[in-house]
Amino acid sequence: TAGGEWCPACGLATPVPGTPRDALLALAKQSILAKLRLPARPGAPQPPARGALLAALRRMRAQRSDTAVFPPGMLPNGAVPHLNPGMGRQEYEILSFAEAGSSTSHSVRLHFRFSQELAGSTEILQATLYLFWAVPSPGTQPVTIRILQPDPAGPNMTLSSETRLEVQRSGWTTLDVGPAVRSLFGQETPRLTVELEMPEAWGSPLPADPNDSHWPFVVAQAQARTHHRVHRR
Amino acid sequence: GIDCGRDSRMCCRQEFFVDFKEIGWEDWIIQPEGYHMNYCTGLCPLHMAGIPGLAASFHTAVLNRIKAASAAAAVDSCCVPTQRRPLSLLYYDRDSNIVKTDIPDMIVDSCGCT
Repeated sequence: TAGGEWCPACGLATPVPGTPRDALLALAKQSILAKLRLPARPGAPQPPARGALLAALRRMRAQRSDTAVFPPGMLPNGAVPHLNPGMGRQEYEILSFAEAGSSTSHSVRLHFRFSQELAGSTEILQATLYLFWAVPSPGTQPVTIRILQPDPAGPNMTLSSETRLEVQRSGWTTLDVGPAVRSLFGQETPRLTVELEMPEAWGSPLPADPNDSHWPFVVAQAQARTHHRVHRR
Repeated sequence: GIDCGRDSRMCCRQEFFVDFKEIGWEDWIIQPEGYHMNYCTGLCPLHMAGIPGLAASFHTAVLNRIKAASAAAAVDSCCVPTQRRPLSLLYYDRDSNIVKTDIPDMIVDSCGCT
């Protein structure tokens, strides 16, 4: 504030009238980065393909409207959602697209990375994996989805959970990966690894063209962790 | 509260808009296009303590007279935000995930004297 007063009531430096614009711009940057818990602005992003992004947003809205159809406060099964214990805490919605990992003729690994800043300062409320199956021929086909965790003892991966599906036709499938992402958020490099195993005839579930709108993605909801609060008596 | 004019001296809200293009942040912040970093500035003489800007009611005017007359406690009063709202941000994090969050209390809507 260049000698401006420090306002005791609101804990904010009171900009002295006539403060140079650059100083105010620097204050704006610092304020946003601090609130997002970012040490510095992220580098130039690699945006997802437009088709994949639009498809993901449509799926997310469709998922959300399913719950909106029911009276406020009532879930489809009649249960009343628990009130968010962290009412008033800053919430985040994260959309993460898959990175293709190693693959064989009948399996492929997908990686979903989460930033350390978010992982270190938030807790996961829920996380959902969206997968699109392009079934080449009619009939029911077995598919296996494995959630893998990094093995603390070595470079390998350990099986965290396994889900078997019977896929009858092309379409989207969703899978709750909340527990897996929740446990990741306590680790050094939060990266979710998903292994898909399909019938040999299908080939890879990943679209050949990355611009394809059926790229797998994860949607996670998180909220700021509570810091240790000191209550003044 | 009132918004600062060119020659405002009393406590008021000074508007200040940061265009993310201007600071080169438009590549990682998807929405919005800028941030209203308004702030409070101006004097808070004793008789205006507790006033959100200028008095509007007879009751407040009488109260002011009493306070101005009783200069017993020459205590400074601060021009501070009295109303704020969240800043909704949609941005890319460093893994190019898309993140949406509402940062509470980031935009000052009105100012007043403590």
